[in-house]
Amino acid sequence: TALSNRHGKRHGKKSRSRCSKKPLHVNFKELGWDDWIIAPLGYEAYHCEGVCDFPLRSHLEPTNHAIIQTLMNSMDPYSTPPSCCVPTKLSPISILYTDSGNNVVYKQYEEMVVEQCGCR
Amino acid sequence: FQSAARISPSVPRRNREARISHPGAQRSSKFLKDILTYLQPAAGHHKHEPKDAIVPHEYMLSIYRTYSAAEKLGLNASFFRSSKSANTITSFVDRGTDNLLHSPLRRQKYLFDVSTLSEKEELVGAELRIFRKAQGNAQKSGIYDIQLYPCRSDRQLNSRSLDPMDSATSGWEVLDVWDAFKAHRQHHYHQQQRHLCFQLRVTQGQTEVDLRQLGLDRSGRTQQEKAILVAYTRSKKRENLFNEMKEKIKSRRSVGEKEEKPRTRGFKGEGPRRRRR
Repeated sequence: TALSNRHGKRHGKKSRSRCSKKPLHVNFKELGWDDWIIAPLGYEAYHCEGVCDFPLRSHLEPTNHAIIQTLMNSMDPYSTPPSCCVPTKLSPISILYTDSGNNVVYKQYEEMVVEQCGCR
Repeated sequence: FQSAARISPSVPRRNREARISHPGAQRSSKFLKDILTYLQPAAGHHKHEPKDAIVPHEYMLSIYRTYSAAEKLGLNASFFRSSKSANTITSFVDRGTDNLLHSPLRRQKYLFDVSTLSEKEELVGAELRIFRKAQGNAQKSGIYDIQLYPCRSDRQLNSRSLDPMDSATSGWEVLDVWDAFKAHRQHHYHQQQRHLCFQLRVTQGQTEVDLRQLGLDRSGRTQQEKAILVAYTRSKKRENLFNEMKEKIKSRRSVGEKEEKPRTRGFKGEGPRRRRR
């Protein structure tokens, strides 16, 4: 039995947003990396936040494990935690920086920007 | 190009301390602690001051601009085929100088410190880019032949023609040095040979030409006009951003140790003040 009303919200619980992509701006200067990163000065990395609760939507691309865990969590929240809201698709960004020999290097770094979030 | 400006670190001290005392940081590995220590003002004196600012060559800036724009358009994978599937492009600035006593200037040695290029990176291309300044009094007949050799061999690496009319305008001469760079890496892998050296000469017919005539002399060159060796590499495994941080910390630490050494001489048990005296 799912512990939710017809709007999909749980009784007696503060409603939290579903797992989704949220803004996260990375500023290399604040990280103290501006002495070796030439460009960009920062970028939009995004992050994943929200709950993975029953029923899981297909756009969250849940793994079979996440479906089982979410189902068990919906039946008994004390025995099993909900599945995790994490990045499921990431994209690269280009960075221009100086290496330890002060050579200027261009590099494409994989998995820097969150494109999609899902339940795992 | 706003992002090209090098900005000195100015993160407020209290912000850094707050970050260090964060519970997540307490659980961090030794490496993360190193990073946090590196961010502290005490270690900051090893950071580059604005006077040491590195001016990137326009070529590197244009690579960055083009590829980051392509990324935003989603042209990622296919676009990189044009750059030999490289995901890293490193520019090494020429450290060679012309011997001013040699007049006419018949040959030039171009010297590059390539020691920072990791052996884990697969070299997929390399080119030597030499800036040629415009010459008003260029000859109007005959074709020039630009020839490139290794410094310790007479085996020609590459050559290209230069029309005398072209010498009236400034421009970059690009010579493929991939084979030479590959050979250098194979032969000197265990010897840790730091420098890659090329010799340039220009002929017209059978005669060697004074390189000054073609605007190739290197005196009074700005940083952006210096020759660069551009290496196109592809990482064999997925790149971790922290590798660069590790390298930076290592190099800063070695600089720091060199600076500290004279101060640490002294008798056992002496305090820092006494050792300084």
